[in-house]
Amino acid sequence: GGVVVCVANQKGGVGKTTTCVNLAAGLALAGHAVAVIDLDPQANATTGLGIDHRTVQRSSYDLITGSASLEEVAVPTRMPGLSCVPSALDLTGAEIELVAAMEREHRLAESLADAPERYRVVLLDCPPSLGLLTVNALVAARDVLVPVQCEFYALEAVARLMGSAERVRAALNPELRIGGVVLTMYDARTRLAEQVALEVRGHFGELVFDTVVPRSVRLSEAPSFGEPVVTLDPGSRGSQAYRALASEFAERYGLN
Amino acid sequence: GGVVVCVANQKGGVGKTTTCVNLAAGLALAGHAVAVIDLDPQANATTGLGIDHRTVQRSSYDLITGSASLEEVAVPTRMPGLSCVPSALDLTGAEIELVAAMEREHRLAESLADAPERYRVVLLDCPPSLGLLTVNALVAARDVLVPVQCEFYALEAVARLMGSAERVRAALNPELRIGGVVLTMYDARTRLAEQVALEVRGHFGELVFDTVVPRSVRLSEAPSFGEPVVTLDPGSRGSQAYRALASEFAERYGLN
Ligand SMILES: Nc1ncnc2c1ncn2[C@@H]1O[C@H](COP(=O)(O)OP(=O)(O)OP(=O)(O)O)[C@@H](O)[C@H]1O
Ligand SMILES: Nc1ncnc2c1ncn2[C@@H]1O[C@H](COP(=O)(O)OP(=O)(O)OP(=O)(O)O)[C@@H](O)[C@H]1O
Ligand SMILES: [Mg+2]
Ligand SMILES: [Mg+2]
Repeated sequence: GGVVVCVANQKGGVGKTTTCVNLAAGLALAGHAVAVIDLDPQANATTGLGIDHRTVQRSSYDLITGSASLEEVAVPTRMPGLSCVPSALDLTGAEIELVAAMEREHRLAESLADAPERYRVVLLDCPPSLGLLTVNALVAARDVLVPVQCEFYALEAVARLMGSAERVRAALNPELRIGGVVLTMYDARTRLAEQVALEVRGHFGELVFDTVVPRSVRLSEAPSFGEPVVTLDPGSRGSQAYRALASEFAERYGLN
Repeated sequence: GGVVVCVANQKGGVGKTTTCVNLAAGLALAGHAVAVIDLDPQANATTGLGIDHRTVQRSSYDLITGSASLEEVAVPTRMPGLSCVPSALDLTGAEIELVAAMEREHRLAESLADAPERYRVVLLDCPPSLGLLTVNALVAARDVLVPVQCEFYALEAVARLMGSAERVRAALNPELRIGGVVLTMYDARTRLAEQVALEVRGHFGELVFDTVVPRSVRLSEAPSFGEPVVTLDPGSRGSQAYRALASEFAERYGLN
């Protein structure tokens, strides 16, 4: 069966969406059946995969509220083997609506019960917060993948995220593990990036993927084309990094 | 009297905290009495101003819940004329606690009623979401200042933020205006930055500050020293940009 992995970090702008979109695309290129579920009301993963969030009929909101099944909400992307559950603006209200709901932290997990039969890998793209959408993702997932931008504020955020993941594991999802840590936006010209990388590897050891994603302009340009960089510009450093990350991920999860 | 300005953008990592900390420092250097209120549970503005959020006794949480006054929670920073209301971890639960509270959107506005008498400028640093903390900030402020990172996803976020600000203006705070838009992390080597800047200026015209903040490594290093870049490294491009922004801001708000 497949694995559901939550891509989370409450620090904003660290590369959660870029990692979801490009890691998923890299895995699909290698022949695996993959889905990206966009749990961010900003709908960036939806846009990054070439879907217009304004025309979306059903969304991750329907999945979380239980009014539609995974099969009904998933749509194909331009890449064979890669599906997406898009986000839409109605997700904004979901967190406040969920506060008073029964089993509010388990709604997504229930809707994704059959996901491992449909897909080899499901990636959950989370918004930059530790609210009910991210908690739902942490409960629904077996693993959490943490992108860490090689900057000071992002480093500080990791301890708090690990604390939240531990609280979810203890109270709501005993299976939850740290699946891995990915260093992103590594700028080789700065000492800060090197210091952050050393500190993260010192703290998380083997959990940190060998692949480090460099800062690369093509990565930030790809979303405007609605295409993952791994297909838009296969020769770019950003693409090579995410292809390498995909094969390391496949190795670690025994996908081959 | 002074002015309360909310620095907001639900897109993560666009430079909200960096703008709060360095604009405030630039204004304080010019002799104005300024306060930064950190409304983000991540407490980045608190750290960026040299305060250890782990040792904080009272925080913005007390301000929002009304259990302490502005005078009681504000602490001095290393810079004369610049005070900070620090954030602490208890702010994480505030959003859920506020959902059921009376006047939940007005709590901060009530606590800041005397702020314009105490400070010439108060900057509210918001978390990357449109939840109750940011809504409280939009209700408490007269103006909203929007940092826009010169990247594609960040551009998409602006329309949604303006929609939220308009809803707050119509329902909760009729005084709320768009005070200005600041272009951040402008990388002159990329066409994308130029395209985003053109689009933002085309759409917001005069509201966009002339000062554009370039991408600059010193800006991302400064938080690790707990000091704004304008004092840490006055000659750096980041510092020059925020000093220029501060004088443009002072001009626009008639502070001189
Ligand atoms: N390695 C990289 N090199 C250059 N730019 C990058 C890289 N990774 C991401 N970006 C760009 O940086 C910005 C932030 O990345 P992204 O949106 O993926 O982060 P995020 O964590 O999903 O943000 P949010 O917290 O808002 O959800 C985007 O504009 C993206 O295109
Ligand atoms: N002009 C700049 N040049 C280079 N780095 C910058 C610049 N402005 C901010 N940074 C760095 O980019 C990262 C994001 O900036 P910052 O934390 O201020 O954004 P934010 O919008 O407050 O993020 P969040 O959404 O998490 O609150 C930080 O590591 C910061 O040090
Ligand atoms: Mg994202
Ligand atoms: Mg911030």
